[in-house]
Amino acid sequence: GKRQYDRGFLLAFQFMPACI
Amino acid sequence: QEIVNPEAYIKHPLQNRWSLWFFKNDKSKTWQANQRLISKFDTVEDFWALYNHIQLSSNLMSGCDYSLFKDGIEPMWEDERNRRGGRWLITLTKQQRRSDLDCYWLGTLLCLVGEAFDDYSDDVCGAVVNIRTKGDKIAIWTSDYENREAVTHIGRVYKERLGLPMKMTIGYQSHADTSTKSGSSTKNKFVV
Repeated sequence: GKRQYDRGFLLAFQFMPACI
Repeated sequence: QEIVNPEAYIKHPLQNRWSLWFFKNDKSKTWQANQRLISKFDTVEDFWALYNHIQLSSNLMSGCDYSLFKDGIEPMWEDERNRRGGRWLITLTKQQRRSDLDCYWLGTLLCLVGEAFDDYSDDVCGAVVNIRTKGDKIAIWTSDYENREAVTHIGRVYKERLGLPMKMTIGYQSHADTSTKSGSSTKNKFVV
């Protein structure tokens, strides 16, 4: 299946520190 | 033994790799030279790293565009994947630059990277925001204006996701019509 992400899920990551 | 939750260290992969382009209107250069690739990303985390780093659309100078396209598709009508396509167009009033532009553009980006259009997401090529004095524009570009089912599904979901009022309609225009139009308005092939 497709990797679908809804708005709420995506927004939850906006200010999460990104891992490297 | 320490058990590590993979959620904590694996980035969330997107279905597609995306390219963000920036257009700055410099009249001494060709249209193509003014279109610059900023960066590519293919994870949720890298999308936000880029988005948080760049200017909001509402802070751009008039004549500028952002375009987000699937990797390998250039943000122009002439690209093979766009040639037979068209766009769902949202035209904003001058006042909406302050109230709605950034929210609608972010909503558009989230529809793209999150593959909001189900099986019809494959028809999506990208999206463009045009910053213009007379009124800003946001559009989702799809690959084939004759794919009625895909085009109308994308339009309906797009309108719903942005939370546009029921009474507000948005139109879909083919690039062929837009590029050959003589007046200021292009006829709509579909409306939702």
